Amino acid sequence: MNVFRLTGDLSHLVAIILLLLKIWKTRSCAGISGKSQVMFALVFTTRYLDLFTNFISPYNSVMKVIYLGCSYATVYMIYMKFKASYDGNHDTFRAEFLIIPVGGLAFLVNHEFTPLEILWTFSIYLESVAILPQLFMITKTGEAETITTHYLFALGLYRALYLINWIWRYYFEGFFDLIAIVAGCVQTILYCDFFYLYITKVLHGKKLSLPA
Amino acid sequence: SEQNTKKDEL
Repeated sequence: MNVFRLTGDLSHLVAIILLLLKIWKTRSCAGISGKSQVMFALVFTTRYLDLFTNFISPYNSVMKVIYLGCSYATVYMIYMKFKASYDGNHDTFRAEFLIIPVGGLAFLVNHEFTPLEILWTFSIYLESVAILPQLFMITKTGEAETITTHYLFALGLYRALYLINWIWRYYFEGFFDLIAIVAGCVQTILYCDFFYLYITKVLHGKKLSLPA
Repeated sequence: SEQNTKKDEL
């Protein structure tokens, strides 16, 4: 494991825990897209089915369990515990417009036509676009709480660090996975506009708000 | 193999 992969994983972990803590501490999930969070739970569920079939390392298993647990806890907080604060009126992105095409693509373009491999591919494709309802929600309301922008930055940074990890692995291990790389590029590109706003506004102490 | 290497990522 190289340093980019490790910091990528840690950045992902920070993002997930930051969101969970924010909701827990404020007792509110206002401004958070439940649809994005349900899709992330679906991403982890379909990707980590190999927890039961393929042991890699204690690190690998522990991280998978943490990601899964936090992801389900987040969905539980949004749709059950703090349901009253959920901003459903602004969370209007049609999730089926992502899930159905992504499912079709996973059937057509995969490494191996087996159930586990198709589900893994589905999770990679879905992850690349799962943030869209959240970004759409911010565009719609025109603003985001600063802590939410820190969450988004850490989440976007994770895949960007994975991209560097894949370049590293290609040079030093001769390893590459085209499905993960293409989806990872798409995923990172979706955050570019947000990264720009984060760096020019949030890091200068301003709240992220979009012009009306 | 490629499959095994791939699955070590999260």
